This record gives sequence, structure tokens and C-alpha cells, in this order.
Amino acid sequence: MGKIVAIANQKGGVGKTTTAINLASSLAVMEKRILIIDIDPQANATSGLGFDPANLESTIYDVLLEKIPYKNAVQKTFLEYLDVLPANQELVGAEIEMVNMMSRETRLSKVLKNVRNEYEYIFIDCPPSLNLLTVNSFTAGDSVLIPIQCEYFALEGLTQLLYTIRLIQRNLNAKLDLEGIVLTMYDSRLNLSKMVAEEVRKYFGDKVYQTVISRNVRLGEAPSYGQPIISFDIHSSGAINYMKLAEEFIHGKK
Amino acid sequence: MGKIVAIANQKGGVGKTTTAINLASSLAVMEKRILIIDIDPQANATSGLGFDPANLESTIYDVLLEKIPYKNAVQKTFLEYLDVLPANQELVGAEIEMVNMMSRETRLSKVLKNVRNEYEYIFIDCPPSLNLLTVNSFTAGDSVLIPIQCEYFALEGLTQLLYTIRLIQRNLNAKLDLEGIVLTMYDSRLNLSKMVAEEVRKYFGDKVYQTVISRNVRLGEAPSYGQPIISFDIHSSGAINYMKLAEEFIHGKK
Ligand SMILES: Nc1ncnc2c1ncn2[C@@H]1O[C@H](COP(=O)(O)OP(=O)(O)OP(=O)(O)O)[C@@H](O)[C@H]1O
Ligand SMILES: Nc1ncnc2c1ncn2[C@@H]1O[C@H](COP(=O)(O)OP(=O)(O)OP(=O)(O)O)[C@@H](O)[C@H]1O
Ligand SMILES: [Mg+2]
Ligand SMILES: [Mg+2]
Repeated sequence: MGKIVAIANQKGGVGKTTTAINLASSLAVMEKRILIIDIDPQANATSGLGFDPANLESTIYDVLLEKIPYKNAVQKTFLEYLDVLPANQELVGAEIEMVNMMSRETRLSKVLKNVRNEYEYIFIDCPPSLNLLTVNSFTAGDSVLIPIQCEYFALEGLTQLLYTIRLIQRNLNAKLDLEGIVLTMYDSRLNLSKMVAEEVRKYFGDKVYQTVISRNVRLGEAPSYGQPIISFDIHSSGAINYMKLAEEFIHGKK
Repeated sequence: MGKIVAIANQKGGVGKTTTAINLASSLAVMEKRILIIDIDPQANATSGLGFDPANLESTIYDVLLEKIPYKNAVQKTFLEYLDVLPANQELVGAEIEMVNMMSRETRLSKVLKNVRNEYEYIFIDCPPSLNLLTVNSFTAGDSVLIPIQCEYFALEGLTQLLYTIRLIQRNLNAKLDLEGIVLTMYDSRLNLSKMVAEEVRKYFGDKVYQTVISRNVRLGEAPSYGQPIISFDIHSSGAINYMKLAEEFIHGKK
């Protein structure tokens, strides 16, 4: 039985998409069958894997709003065990379109009913906002993986995020769990990075992965070639960090 | 007559809040009367200026939803010419609460009717999303200032943002203009930074400020002390960059 993991944090630019693409592809290389669902209208996970959001037959928008089967929108990638359910900018309108629909929070969980039989892990790359698309991801998900950038503002939004997760657990999805917290863009030369990392470990203890993702320009370059880091530059610190994270993710850190 | 400038980009973590705080405070030091409006539920501009979002009598939420006069929520800062209209996490609910209201897109412009008489520049720090709060800011604003991070994904979302601005110009606010584009987190050692900066200047020509904001850790440290860079470390490259940007902003770059 597969597991659905939402990758979320309403703070922008903290490494949600980079973690979705690179954790998923590291697991795919370990021959785990993986699906990435891009539910962000920016469609960065879609383009970061080499697809052009403007030229797709069908996307998550059609699955959510028109209720076509999710399989019709899934795209294969050049990694055998990695598929992607892409997004495009039509998704910008989904929020407003869904607000007045019946059971607007559970549309995604309904359309993903059988996905756990097809894949071992399903990662949902969320937008930087606690909106209906993120709420749908929390309702459909088994757990939430939270990337936290080693910067001051990154600490601020955590209470809001945890509050939203608790709201979903109480009202929409009792089984939703915190999968873990991964520290990103860590720069060992900066006190700021060290300070934030210490604070996060102090509050969240063993919910924080031992593996820390360091700042590495190759992670920023890889998406412009439409590739995950593992195929773009397997010797980079970024690739090593994400492969280690994938190991820790599978074998359970806590 | 004052000017309302929305600082927006739906891509997360590109330096919207950092630009709002530091451009505004550099102008305040030049004795221009400045108001920062924080319309992001993360309330980073509020906390970055030393306020605790959880301990405020009234915020932009009360102004937008309860219609209290904006002056009742304005806070003075330790810079004589800089005030802030703060946010807190109540704003998370504003989106859904406003969707079914009459003229939901023009609520902010109505409550800010007289603000141009009180301040020379009013900067609105927007959330990383093209949602109703951002649409309200575009409807109330005279122009949009777009920070662009020198990273690959930063280029992806621009068409969506420009499309939204055109929609607002056509349907809600014909006078809305593009104030300018500022390149942020530039690292002169990285080809990625150079490549993105070149692309942006190619497409946008003289709409792009000459001043580039370099990556500078002091900009990331300043908010943890609740201070703009100009009072936290006036000799830092971050402070010099934002003071130069303020000069260029006032004297018109183009
Ligand atoms: N460890 C890292 N080292 C260097 N650059 C990184 C790292 N992780 C992410 N980046 C870069 O930082 C930027 C932000 O990362 P990313 O887009 O993954 O964040 P996000 O949380 O998905 O953003 P959004 O909130 O807009 O969805 C991107 O340009 C990405 O390439
Ligand atoms: N020039 C810079 N050099 C170094 N760090 C920077 C710079 N500009 C911003 N930062 C840091 O990068 C992070 C993202 O910046 P900021 O929060 O201003 O972006 P934002 O666009 O407002 O994010 P959001 O989309 O979440 O609102 C912050 O931690 C900030 O302190
Ligand atoms: Mg993303
Ligand atoms: Mg911000």
C-alpha cells in the first residue's frame, strides 16, 4: 500500500519543489515506484522535470475540476520508476472555482482513491499558501513533509502551518501525520543558518531529519535542464544530500 | 499626491518582503513619508519591523473585513517617516470570507481612499500567490514593483504575473502600471545569476532597475532583530544596494 506525502510550507522559496523533485527521483533510482503530483499553479515541478506546462493535453486541473481519471493526465519521465501528474496555469482559477462546490476540500482525495495501489510513494508539491489546493493535499495525504529554509522568516510561519495541519486532522483527515521536517539551503559558514537549525531541532526534536540539505548552486541549475540533480550532477553535494535523505526517509529516522 | 506601489510576485521567497522593508526605510531616511501595508498572512513585514503579529490591537484584517479606518491600525516605527499597517494570521481566513462579498476586489482601494494625502509612497507587501489579497492590492495600486530572484524558476512565473496585471488593467484598474523590476539575491560568482539577469534585461529592457540587490547575509539577519538593513548594518552591501535602489526609484530609472 502506497503512501501519500504532501510537501508543504506556506513560506515561499524554502525548497518544496526542489525537495519534491529530488527526493522522489532519488527514491525512483532505488526502484520505488513514485508519483509526483504538482498542485502549484506555478507548475515548477512540471517544468523542473522537463515538461512544458503550456503544452500538456491534461493536467491536475482536469482531474480536480473535470474529474477525468488521474491516469489520463499522468506523464512518464525518463526515470523508469518516476511518473508525474503535471500542472499548468489553469490551476490559478481552481481555487475560486472550487470554493462554492460541494465537499470542496475532499475533491483530490476522491480522485486519488486508487493511486496507493499503483505507486509506493506519492509526493504532492504544494503552492506557497494555505489555500484550498493545499487543504485538498492535506485531506488526501497520509502525512506532511515540511522543508524549512535556514533563514529567520522560516521560523515565523511554522505555528500557522502546524495549526492548519491540526485543523485538518480534527475536521477532514484524522490520520494525517507529520512525516518530518527537512532543513534546506543550509550554509555552514553562516551563523544565521546554524541558529535557525538549532531552533528547529530544539522545537521538533527527532521529527527533524538528520540529513541537512546544504546550499548548492547545482540544485538551482538542474531545473533549467529539466533534470533532477541525480541525473544532472550525481557527484554534487545536492545529489549526495538528497540520496541520503531518501535513505533516511525509507528507513525511518525516528 | 502619494503613490501606491504593490510589491508582488507569486513565486515564493524572491525578496518581496525584504524589498518592501528596505526600499521603504531607505526612502524614509530621505524624509519621504512612507507607509508599508502588510497584506500577507505570514506577516513577515510586520515582524521584520519589530512588531509581534500575535499582539496587535488591529491589523489590515480589521480594515478590510470590519471596515475600521486604516488609521486606527497604523503603527509608528522607530523611523520617524515610516509607518506600518500590520498583518496577523487572521488574514489567512480573509480570502475565503471575501469571495462571496460584493465588489470583493475593490475593498482595499475603498478603505485606502485618503491614504495618498497622508503619505508620499505606500508599499503593499503581497503574499506569494495571485489570490484575492494580491488582486485587491493591484486594484488599489498605481503600479506594481516586481522583485525577481536570479534563479531559474523565477523566470517561469513572469508570464502569469504579467497576464494577471493586464487582466486587472482591463477590468478593475486601468491606471495600473509596471513600476519596475528589481533583480534580487544576485551572486556575481554564479553563472546561473548572470544568465537569469541577462534574460530578464533582454525581455524587460529599461523596466529593470540598474541597481541589483546582491546576496548578502546581513539582509537575512536584520529581520531577526526587527530592523531594516539601514539601521541594522548601514555599511553592508545590502544597505548600500537598497539605498541606491531608493535613489533610482525616486529619480526614475527609465
Ligand atoms: N539547497 C539548495 N541550494 C541552492 N539553491 C536551492 C536549494 N534548494 C532550492 N534552491 C533554489 O532556490 C529556489 C527556491 O526553491 P524552490 O523553488 O524549490 O522552493 P519552493 O518552496 O518550491 O518555492 P515556492 O514557494 O515558490 O513554491 C529555486 O530557485 C531553487 O532552485
Ligand atoms: N539579497 C538577499 N541576500 C540574502 N538573503 C536575502 C536577500 N533578500 C532576501 N533574503 C532572505 O531570503 C529569504 C526570502 O526573502 P523574503 O522573505 O523577503 O522573500 P518573499 O518574496 O517576501 O517571500 P514570500 O514569498 O514567502 O513572501 C528571507 O529569509 C530573506 O531574509
Ligand atoms: Mg515550489
Ligand atoms: Mg514575503
